[in-house]
Amino acid sequence: TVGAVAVDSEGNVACATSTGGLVNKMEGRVGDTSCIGSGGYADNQVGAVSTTGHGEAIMKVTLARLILFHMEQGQSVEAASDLGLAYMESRVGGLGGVVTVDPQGHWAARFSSSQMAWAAAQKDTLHYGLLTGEEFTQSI
Amino acid sequence: MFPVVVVHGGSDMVPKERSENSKLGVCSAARAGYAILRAGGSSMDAVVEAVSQLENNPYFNAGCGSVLNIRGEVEMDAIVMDGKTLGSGAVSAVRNIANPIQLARLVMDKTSHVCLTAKGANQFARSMGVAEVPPESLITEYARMRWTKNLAPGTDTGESQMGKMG
Repeated sequence: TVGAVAVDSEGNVACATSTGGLVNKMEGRVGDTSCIGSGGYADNQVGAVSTTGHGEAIMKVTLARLILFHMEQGQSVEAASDLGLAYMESRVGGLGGVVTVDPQGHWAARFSSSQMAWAAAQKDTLHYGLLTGEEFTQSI
Repeated sequence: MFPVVVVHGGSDMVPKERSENSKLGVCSAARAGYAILRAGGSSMDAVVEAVSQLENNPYFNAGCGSVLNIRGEVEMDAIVMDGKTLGSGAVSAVRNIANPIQLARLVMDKTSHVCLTAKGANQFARSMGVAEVPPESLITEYARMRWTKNLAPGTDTGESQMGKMG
């Protein structure tokens, strides 16, 4: 799975997510990616999220919208992302990862799985990583 | 407020020999999305460009490089959402399309629907003039190897999927 979220200079947020699905999936199986609120969600009043991971688990907790709910309640992008992922793991045993932004340009790349390739570009600096806790930076 | 784009690949285990290309891929996609933002482009244009680049990168499970279903075929899903209007568009189980994310955006921009699936999605693609590509062009050797491995005698396909990420 791949995805992206962004905030532009006018404060508009957007998300995009795309996937080939699960290895050897049943023909016709559709996961979280194309389901609004699960594979992604964007609302200028809150923020935007794109997700990856256990598709069926993500759908059961509507992970993207759940994270934005936590942000509506005052949580930061990072805390809301962690709360959503933790709830999914404890409630339905699913692992995954997300990228999240709010309209002010705060961003997070968080995952409960062991790995997720991610990168963020802001203020002419590129941040990226793969393993938990890993973050490299370079000038754009 | 500073414009920002954040991109991700899958949360599955990335084999060591593929990890460097995965990192390079997300960095390149983020740069492409950021270039659009820096030029005054919209967040929607930025995320579609970033994801299109990742779909074209065979190191990721989307577009070219997608995993195979039980029949050894590629079926892809994609979604876009615009935070300004809450407009969204999606496609599911679509085949033979190089960039499903761009088709999802067309669903958002050109129809009153939220999601089109399978043959209907492909029919919509044709009506929009989106070129279909040969199925083999989306299949990598790595995807075929994983598919074959999961077909091995004694492999419980359902069980083998349980620990894998989409």
